[in-house]
Amino acid sequence: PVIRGFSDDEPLVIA
Amino acid sequence: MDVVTTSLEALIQRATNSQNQKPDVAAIEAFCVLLTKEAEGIQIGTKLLATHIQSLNESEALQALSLLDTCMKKCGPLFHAEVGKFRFLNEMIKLVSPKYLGGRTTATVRQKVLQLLYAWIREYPRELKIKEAYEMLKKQGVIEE
Repeated sequence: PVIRGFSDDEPLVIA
Repeated sequence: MDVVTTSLEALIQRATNSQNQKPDVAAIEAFCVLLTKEAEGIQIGTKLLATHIQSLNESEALQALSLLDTCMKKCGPLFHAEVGKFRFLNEMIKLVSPKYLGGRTTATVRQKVLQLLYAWIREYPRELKIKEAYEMLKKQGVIEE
């Protein structure tokens, strides 16, 4: 599962 | 390949070379200057840093992490903003996460990654995603407080 990212960025990877 | 990329690539190779007996200050300085002086320098520089911190060679990885921290200190808010994106932070997370590269990363490198994130939360409070990444690592049990 990933946390939704913001514009010009990617979602946060879940460790 | 454009001249900025090749120059930044040559400089980071020198600055993180596992044969270095001591920091190659000239290469480190030149990398920081070129990174801030050239258009796209920050994007190219952060991509190169993300690659080198994941080196299988511990000395290279540690020198790349030190170079990263030096750039944070010297290269200003535009650099902080680029490192403060999940796109870059994810590459650091992968080094400490057993789901990704944590299993093949030495304890020294994993510890340095966590130390940097912890320090940056205080030094660069405007970069909210750094804190978000750190909190996630705590929540996932990668960091025991």
